[in-house]
Order: sequence, then C-alpha cells, then structure tokens
Amino acid sequence: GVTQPGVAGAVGPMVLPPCPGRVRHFKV
Amino acid sequence: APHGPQLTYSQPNCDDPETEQAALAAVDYLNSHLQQGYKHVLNQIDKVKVWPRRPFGVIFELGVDTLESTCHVFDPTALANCTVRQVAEHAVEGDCDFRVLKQDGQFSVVFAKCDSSPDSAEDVRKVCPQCPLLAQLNDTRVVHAVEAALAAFNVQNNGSYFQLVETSRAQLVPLPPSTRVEFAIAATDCVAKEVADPAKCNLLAEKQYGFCKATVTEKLGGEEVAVTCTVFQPQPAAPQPQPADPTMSVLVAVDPPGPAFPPAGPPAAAMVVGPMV
Repeated sequence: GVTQPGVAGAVGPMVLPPCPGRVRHFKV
Repeated sequence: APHGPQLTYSQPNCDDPETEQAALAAVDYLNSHLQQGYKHVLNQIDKVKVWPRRPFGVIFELGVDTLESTCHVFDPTALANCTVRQVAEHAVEGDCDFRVLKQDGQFSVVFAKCDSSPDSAEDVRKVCPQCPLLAQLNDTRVVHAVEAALAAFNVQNNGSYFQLVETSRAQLVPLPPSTRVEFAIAATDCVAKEVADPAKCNLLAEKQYGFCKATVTEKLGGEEVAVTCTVFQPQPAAPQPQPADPTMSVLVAVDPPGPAFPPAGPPAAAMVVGPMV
C-alpha cells in the first residue's frame, strides 16, 4: 500500500504555561 | 476609593527570577517565624500576581508549595545546608499563601498563611513498602520513647538538666520492634546530676535549645535507648543563632518507664506561623 506523506505542522518556539513553576525537589 | 484607573495586576512567569526572589524571601520569613517543627524549603511556585502598590512598590501575591527539611527550627544551620526530607522518610508538604512587598529593591512579607500535611501512606508505600510511617505523637510508645531518651540524655549530661520542648516526629518500626523519635529540648536552671523534682526546674532566661534523635528498641527484659542530642548555643534577646555545639551522644540500656515530662506538642504536620500583618 502506498500512503500519502503527512503534512508537517508548523514548528515554532515552545511556549510554556507561566504557572505553576518548576518542581525543585519532588511533588507530594 | 480609588482615583483614576483601576489597579490591575500582571501575571509574570512563576519561574521569573524576581518572582523566585519574592518566594525565597517569603520562605525565609516563614522559617524565621516557625516556633516548632522543621524548617521548610521552597519546592514550587504555584501562582503569582503582581499588583501595583501606592504610593510606591509592588505586591507579589504568591501561592507556594514547600517541603519539610530535616533541620529543626531551633537548629541554626543555614537553610541552604538543610536537606529535604525524602518520601521514604514520610515527607511533609507545606501549602502557603504570601503577599510580599517589593519596595526600593527590598522584599518584605506583609501576609503569610501556611498549612502543612504529611504525604499519603500510599505515596510512601509506592517508594518504600517497608518504611515506617509517621506515628501519632500522643501514642503511648512514642511518649515513652521520648521520656526514656531524654532521661538517658540527662543521666549522661554533666551540665544543665534539659526539659522537653516538643516531640517533632515519630515512627514505629516493626522489625526490630522499636520506636524512632525526634524531639526538641531546652536547658533549665537545674543541674542534670542533682535534679530531684524536674517540675521545679525553670527554663533559662537565655534560651538554650537542643534537638535529639532517639531509637528505643524493645529487648528481652528491658529496652535499649540510643539517643543523640545536639545542643545549640544559647540565644540572646535578638535571635541570631551561632553554629552548633559538638554533638553529644549516649547509648545506654534503661529499664522502663522513665520519669514524667511535659506533654508533647502538636503533630509534626501542624505548622505555626508567627504574627500575621
């Protein structure tokens, strides 16, 4: 079978949500 | 009544350096006002809003998660040198709301409210199925272990008689059957070797605190008490504690029960913060 190549999505800078921030140790 | 445009807040990134500075100032404030239990370290900034403040400065409104360290609040060790209590030791989390004023480059806490709670038994079991969980501080085995350990410490102590200030945490270990306790102590005006009635001893005006870890192991016909206490330098009126004294350790066999001491404080999970503004 022959498949159509997928359409690549636009690649841009990854935007992280502003909050919550990073976990410094571990999450309880 | 506000004049002109309404005050609006901004929402910077929780990991923004200025937000982190505000959170660290808030955690320092928390630790300097805790009167029992252990110092806490910053774990995660949950939320932040920054409000303009009249006439000058800004207010950081913060939601902050903390974790209990292994340093007791009486321990003068700098927070940076305190280790976080691990999940296997049954970690304790703090959940705090702070408002921190930044003015002229200085941070000052204007509101603080924290609750703390131990990790769930399930979480501890996932990491370490055999690890003992935190025990109730009023459990008779815990109360006895603290009494026996403090008595053993005082017997070996050539200086002041030390009184119990609080029981900070406890664990019941199934094998070998033993009780692990941690508790805070304070020096009194009695001499340890001469004390007849501990109830008549008074805490020194210049408070001298200590922190002890002990294991009381059940043995045939008695028990073994292993206790290690660190006594900190006396605290003058302004609480600027200095590095700790050498650690004192004793390992003795003691027949139960030991003498009676003041009751233990509330559970380790209770966190008391000083005056709120």
